[in-house]
Amino acid sequence: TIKRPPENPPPRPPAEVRRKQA
Amino acid sequence: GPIILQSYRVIADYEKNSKSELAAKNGDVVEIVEKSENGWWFCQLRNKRGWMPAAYLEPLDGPDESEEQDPNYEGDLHITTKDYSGELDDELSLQEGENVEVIHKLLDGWWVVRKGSITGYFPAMYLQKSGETA
Repeated sequence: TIKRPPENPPPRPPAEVRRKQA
Repeated sequence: GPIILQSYRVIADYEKNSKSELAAKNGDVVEIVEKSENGWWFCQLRNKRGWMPAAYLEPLDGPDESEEQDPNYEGDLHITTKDYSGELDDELSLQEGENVEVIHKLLDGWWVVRKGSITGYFPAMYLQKSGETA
């Protein structure tokens, strides 16, 4: 299988996760 | 023998934005085939395979800090390989070819970098180790 990752950076963590980390 | 894949729980719904990605719902359990340092992980969900953002996944056995590297406050020299304009206020905007110091390599592919006196997140995907002094 050819597994090429997407060309764009992955999204930042979902908003609810960022709030939990803060 | 059989290859045992690590299982991770999806922590928020994820819609795919390109063909090679994998869509999943909050609470799905995926198996990790490959972890890329740029924050995209190749996952398997039932009979489907594709890339998912590591930031949307957590290990089944609770938070996994063992793989996370410690910050390096001295900074690891890298060069930016692409222009990037920060979208959130904790991100840096840099042009291609700028020298930066990587302070913390996070598994989600968003690294903490320092440019002069400014520090913020930048996509690991657009960073290359420079190995040269700035």
